Amino acid sequence: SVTKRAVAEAAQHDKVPRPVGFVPPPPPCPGKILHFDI
Amino acid sequence: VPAVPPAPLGCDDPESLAIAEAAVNYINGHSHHGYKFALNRVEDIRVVPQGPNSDIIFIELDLLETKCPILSPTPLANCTVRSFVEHAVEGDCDVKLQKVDGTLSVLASKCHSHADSREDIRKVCPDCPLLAKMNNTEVLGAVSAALNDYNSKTTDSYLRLLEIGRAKIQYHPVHTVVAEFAVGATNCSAEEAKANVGACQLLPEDQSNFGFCTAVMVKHPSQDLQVDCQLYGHQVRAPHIPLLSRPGVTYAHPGQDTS
Repeated sequence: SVTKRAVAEAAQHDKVPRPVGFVPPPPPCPGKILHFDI
Repeated sequence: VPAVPPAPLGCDDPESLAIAEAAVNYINGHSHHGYKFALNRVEDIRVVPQGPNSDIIFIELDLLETKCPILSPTPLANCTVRSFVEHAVEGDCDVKLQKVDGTLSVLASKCHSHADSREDIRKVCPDCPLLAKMNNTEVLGAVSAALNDYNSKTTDSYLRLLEIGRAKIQYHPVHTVVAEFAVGATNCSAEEAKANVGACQLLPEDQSNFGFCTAVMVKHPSQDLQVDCQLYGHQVRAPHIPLLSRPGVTYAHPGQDTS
């Protein structure tokens, strides 16, 4: 059978306990809007 | 042990913004239609290493039209982005660049521009006039009348219409047409044109002199026409590479007179 291990690994990371007040880094993309959203 | 791949470049990283700036400058420098674009957001960026100090970069950009005509010598930094209520126009661009030894060069670029949806603007500003279609007969009539009026009063070169940039029609409380259009100087004076306008051709590339006009035609309850044109003088521009898909009317021959 075919398993998607890469995704599973990521999911496991999500279950790692985070220190209080931990703020995950912003996603690399898309970037912030400089003027307004159209 | 395999080498650890570099962390992906973030869209807001300084390096990404520098790449985006190079791409926007290339797009503005190689387009001859419409208005200058400014960066609104880096949508995505991907770096594909090609070897030591050599990368191929794919960047997706969200741009916004500014008030500066594309042929204007005004630096982009001094160009104001057209506001949301003025019926902004967005550009979606995919650009491929190469970075060799730190030097960036654009390999390919493809852009698609579109005006904001009328419904979005109506929600925010119900009474704001919206962009008219470029081939709207009222708009064409107003542009033609304005350019003829300008040529009848100028002592300089006879100007020909290149293209209409944008136009709006307001019906209440005053029926008004506002249009912006690009013009090109010809080899005739306005006086000579009165005798034989057909002989007036756009100046050759090495002497070209383009400009931009804004016309306001009040149609009801009173009638008034105001037109203001600004010529840029001769400029050397990069060769025109059609990058943008342009909705509306395209003129088969630049300088085709609409009168």
